[in-house]
Amino acid sequence: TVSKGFRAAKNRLAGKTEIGPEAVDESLRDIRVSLLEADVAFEVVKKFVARVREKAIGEVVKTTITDKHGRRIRVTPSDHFVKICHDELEALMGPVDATLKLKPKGQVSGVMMVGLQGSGKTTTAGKLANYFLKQEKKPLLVAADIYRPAAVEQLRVLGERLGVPVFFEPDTSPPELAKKGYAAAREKRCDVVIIDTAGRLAIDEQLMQELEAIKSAVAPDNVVLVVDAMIGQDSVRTAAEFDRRLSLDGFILTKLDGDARGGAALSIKEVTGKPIKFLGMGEALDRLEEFRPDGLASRILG
Amino acid sequence: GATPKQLDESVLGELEEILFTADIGVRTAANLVEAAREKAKRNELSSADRLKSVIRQEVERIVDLEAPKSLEGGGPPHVVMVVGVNGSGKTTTIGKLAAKVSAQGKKVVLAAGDTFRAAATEQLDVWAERAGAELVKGKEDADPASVVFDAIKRAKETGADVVIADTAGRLHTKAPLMEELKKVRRVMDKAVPGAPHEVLLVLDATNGQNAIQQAKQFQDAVGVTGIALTKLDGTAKGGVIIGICDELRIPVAWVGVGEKVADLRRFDPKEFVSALFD
Ligand SMILES: Nc1nc2c(ncn2[C@@H]2O[C@H](COP(=O)(O)OP(=O)(O)OP(=O)(O)O)[C@@H](O)[C@H]2O)c(=O)[nH]1
Ligand SMILES: Nc1nc2c(ncn2[C@@H]2O[C@H](COP(=O)(O)OP(=O)(O)OP(=O)(O)O)[C@@H](O)[C@H]2O)c(=O)[nH]1
Ligand SMILES: [Mg+2]
Ligand SMILES: [Mg+2]
Repeated sequence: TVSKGFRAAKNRLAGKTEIGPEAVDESLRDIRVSLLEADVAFEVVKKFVARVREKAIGEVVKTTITDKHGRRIRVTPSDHFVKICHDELEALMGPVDATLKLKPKGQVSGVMMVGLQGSGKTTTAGKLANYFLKQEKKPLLVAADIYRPAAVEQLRVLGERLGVPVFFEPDTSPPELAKKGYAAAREKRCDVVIIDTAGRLAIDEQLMQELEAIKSAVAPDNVVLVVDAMIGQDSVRTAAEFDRRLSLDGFILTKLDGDARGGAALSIKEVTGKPIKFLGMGEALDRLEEFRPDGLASRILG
Repeated sequence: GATPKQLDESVLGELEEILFTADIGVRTAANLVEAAREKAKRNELSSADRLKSVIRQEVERIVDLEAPKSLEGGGPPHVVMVVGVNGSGKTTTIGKLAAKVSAQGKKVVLAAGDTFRAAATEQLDVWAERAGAELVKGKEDADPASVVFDAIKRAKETGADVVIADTAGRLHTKAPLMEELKKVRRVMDKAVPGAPHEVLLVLDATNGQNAIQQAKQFQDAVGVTGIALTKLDGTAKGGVIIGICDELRIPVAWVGVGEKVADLRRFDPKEFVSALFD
């Protein structure tokens, strides 16, 4: 669905043969509205609009541009402005880097899932296990959420559906569970360990220390922040704090099968510099896609 | 020195930042600023503090809706339907609500209406035990409506005061899932005419503008009598509810402030406004 903001910007410029700075500024106000409505963080919107303004003021008066195949094509100023916004947004969300760091054959690699309560970590852990199976790897799941009622059971059910082993031991701390999970993986000749952790607030000192302890216990190759695509302005606070404490390797954005605009994608990338690796597109375990910026850019702009 | 109009603009800029970063949304923020400007013109106020105080009062006025009684009034049994998108905190909130009912010396039956998600019933089972509630569940992949029907039947048999029905998380954009919810509602009415007496929409306070769509769609599908706003113990402010209260007139009944059984309070407009602006 096209949001009012972006459509207003396009309409404002439609039919003009050249565009001066005032027209650009008016259109940028429309873009700003569109991005805020898309849940892009306030500070990130400011930065984005400043960047686009810089490009547009210089370039939008042109009526021919060179496209990515090197061809010269005629464009209206309105189309050119839209293209600048789109390209700038895509550039900010890229480059594409959907690969997870994996050790060479014969060694155990690790992926640690972290994030706020209810963001989709446990489900996504299952999806990653499925993803690795398809890549002919042998995943093992570690149930390190010892707090949420039936969290271990939830992961066990997912593991069972996939035929993937799930490691858990009662009365064991999460860092210990991670260590023993790796040992179990070696014993079973598994090559990738996926650690599910409990949802937590970035401001919960004790629980954030627990994550640091898990990380230092097993040094997982990938620490991935799982983010609900519906998240609003809090995306920046949360992503920044998780990144500061754990040095994230990337993000997975979930629940994109809904109609949330997903502006958090731009915010978290902009604020941490870390890439979005995957997108969750449904509740089923095969609903995981590698991240591509173009689809999300259109969705955020509206 | 700065003219009153100039002062307004820089003050408005600072207020904008507070409003937007609290997820208040563009349209609601514009309405609030407009209302404040009107008042400012009439009273000739232009100081930063005065403008901020006018906006605070306006927000409080908007969210201070008459909240219907929760957990009582219908039946018996008083039937509560709990709905919302995936991961918002429905099951946890039900556990907390059940504990409140038990604490009043009343009997509560929980319906394990999420027959879809892995270990959903097991999760609610733990909460039922914590809250001193009876749990009625069905077989795996059972029809949610039939589990809810059985729970209400059990409540009537045992003279329970309240039934709280858990439902599977669902995105409001999925028509077949919204139809399923409508069916659950119809079956409740069959079991007890007039049920559900209460439909609680559980909204995650970390959600952005999508919360407004959620409220609209769930309202249209099953009629929402109140909102339970969860995860307010985090850094998110839940500002989206201002637009929801203003446009849809749905009151916030409960606020979730943690993961433990006692972490649920009645919504307090003054507390909400103070957390937002202070
Ligand atoms: N529609 C949709 N639902 C999803 C997606 N990913 C997860 N879910 C659902 O979101 C809800 C929460 O998922 P969980 O995996 O339990 O989330 P979590 O982060 O492990 O939750 P906590 O452990 O409590 O922090 C469940 O109902 C999932 O089925 C997705 O991509 N799309
Ligand atoms: N910090 C905090 N966490 C909460 C609150 N309410 C719920 N949670 C957590 O949010 C996560 C999801 O809660 P659930 O009760 O499983 O959510 P749900 O809506 O039933 O999820 P689905 O059934 O999968 O759609 C759990 O980790 C809860 O402990 C709250 O008020 N504060
Ligand atoms: Mg989980
Ligand atoms: Mg639930």
